[in-house]
Amino acid sequence: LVNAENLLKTYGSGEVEVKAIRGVNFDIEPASFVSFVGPSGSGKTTLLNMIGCLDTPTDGNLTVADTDVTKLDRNSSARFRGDNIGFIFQDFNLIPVLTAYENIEYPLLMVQNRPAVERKQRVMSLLEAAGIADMKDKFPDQLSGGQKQRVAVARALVTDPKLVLADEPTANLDHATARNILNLMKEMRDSSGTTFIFSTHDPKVMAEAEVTFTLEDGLLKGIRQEGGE
Amino acid sequence: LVNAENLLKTYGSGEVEVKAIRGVNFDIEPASFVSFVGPSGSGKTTLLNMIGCLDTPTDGNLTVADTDVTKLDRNSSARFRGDNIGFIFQDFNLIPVLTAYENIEYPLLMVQNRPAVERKQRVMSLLEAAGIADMKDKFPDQLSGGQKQRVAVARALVTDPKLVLADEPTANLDHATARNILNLMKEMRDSSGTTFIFSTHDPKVMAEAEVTFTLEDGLLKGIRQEGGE
Ligand SMILES: Nc1ncnc2c1ncn2[C@@H]1O[C@H](COP(=O)(O)OP(=O)(O)OP(=O)(O)O)[C@@H](O)[C@H]1O
Ligand SMILES: Nc1ncnc2c1ncn2[C@@H]1O[C@H](COP(=O)(O)OP(=O)(O)OP(=O)(O)O)[C@@H](O)[C@H]1O
Ligand SMILES: [Mg+2]
Ligand SMILES: [Mg+2]
Repeated sequence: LVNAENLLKTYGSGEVEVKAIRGVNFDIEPASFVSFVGPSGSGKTTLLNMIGCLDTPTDGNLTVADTDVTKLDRNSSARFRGDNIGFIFQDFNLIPVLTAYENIEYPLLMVQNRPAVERKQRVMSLLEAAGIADMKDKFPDQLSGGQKQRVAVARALVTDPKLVLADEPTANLDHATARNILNLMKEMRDSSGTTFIFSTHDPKVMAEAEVTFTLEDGLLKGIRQEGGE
Repeated sequence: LVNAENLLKTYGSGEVEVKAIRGVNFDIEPASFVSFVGPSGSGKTTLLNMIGCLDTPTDGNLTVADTDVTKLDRNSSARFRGDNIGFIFQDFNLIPVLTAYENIEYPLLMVQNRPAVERKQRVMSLLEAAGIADMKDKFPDQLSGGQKQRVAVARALVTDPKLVLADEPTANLDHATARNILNLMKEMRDSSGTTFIFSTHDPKVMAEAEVTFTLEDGLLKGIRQEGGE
């Protein structure tokens, strides 16, 4: 689903230049669980942001769902994202003036323009699957950290995207709640063929990944396949 | 250092009433590492916020450093916090328009009014101890998740407080970086007699705690002491 060749991302210039991604190459198959691991500052979020068309590479090639995403302009980029990609951000990015329900409903309404009956059914289904149905009318500042994280997860999954980019989706969750979320994701992978790419430090997530890429200082230092070394 | 008796916190009222803390009792000794664990939504952040005078209990007694904090008005509360308590928030709460250095310096300047030479020495010392000295002039939106978390840690420790409340301080950190931060905290406990209270899901943090309180649905369900069951 995703192919990267010599991908490079540099922030700033001159003395404050940071090479966050220094030339990476990888292939990611559809309907898979893939994780990127690595120390803080190694480039995981930067990489997810480029795959998700939220940021543009400085150089290199990047294809997502048969589309060369390095060549998309701003409007095409936004449309491509809305049609294909769900995000779980490291800092959740919930809209403070919308309730949990409305935050999850948002991409169906504003981006995909789905009919009301379908929206309600999809939103309620995910609220229940994430164990937060009784939170649906609460605003983000009335939710615990892990409850907010699960609203972010539900919002990412509600459009049934081809690709979900999950930046540390279990960081604020207790063990049982994290397992519940991972099972929900595995179910979508198996039933809808969704591809999940994780940035993570959580051994539970790593254990589920079929392929694990290890980043260090902007470079891929290792690739581990399930069942392999 | 902290004593709670029949502590209760209720949000909202009537049909939307949430009893986040339902009557808890505990004692916390000075110069200790204590952790509160429990499922998402069990009341950990609510409890830390009350201990830290960021929120008031609905009922019950709460004494911190020999002060009955339930009786402090808004100004006294802010002064007490500034003099005694450092916070690491679940969502970091960095000030976006200040650099990493300035975020860490803020409590020394605006709250404790320390002299310039002392401020610089303390801020640089913590930037280095947290492994982010080369980040000092970056703004929060130029930092990775784990780098922001470490700025939040440094800011909480810079005033050498009696009590540090750390709400999931290692959630976004890789193993080695988390251990580094925990060692820094243990050093402060041993050298300055600082008390650390953690809310956490991280086994590494739990393993270092001398006392672990288990919360479930707003109640204390278990207390485990180091070396005990
Ligand atoms: N907008 C930006 N401007 C300048 N530098 C940046 C920016 N965003 C990230 N960086 C730098 O690029 C590097 C990689 O950042 P990135 O957020 O990808 O790391 P990460 O692997 O996600 O880390 P973490 O595990 O801490 O979240 C870091 O050194 C960071 O400081
Ligand atoms: N401002 C608020 N208004 C209404 N309800 C709230 C508010 N803050 C928290 N709650 C509710 O109180 C309960 C406890 O929240 P708290 O943030 O203390 O949980 P937590 O143990 O820190 O969870 P997590 O591990 O997910 O961070 C939750 O059910 C939450 O929805
Ligand atoms: Mg990151
Ligand atoms: Mg919390």
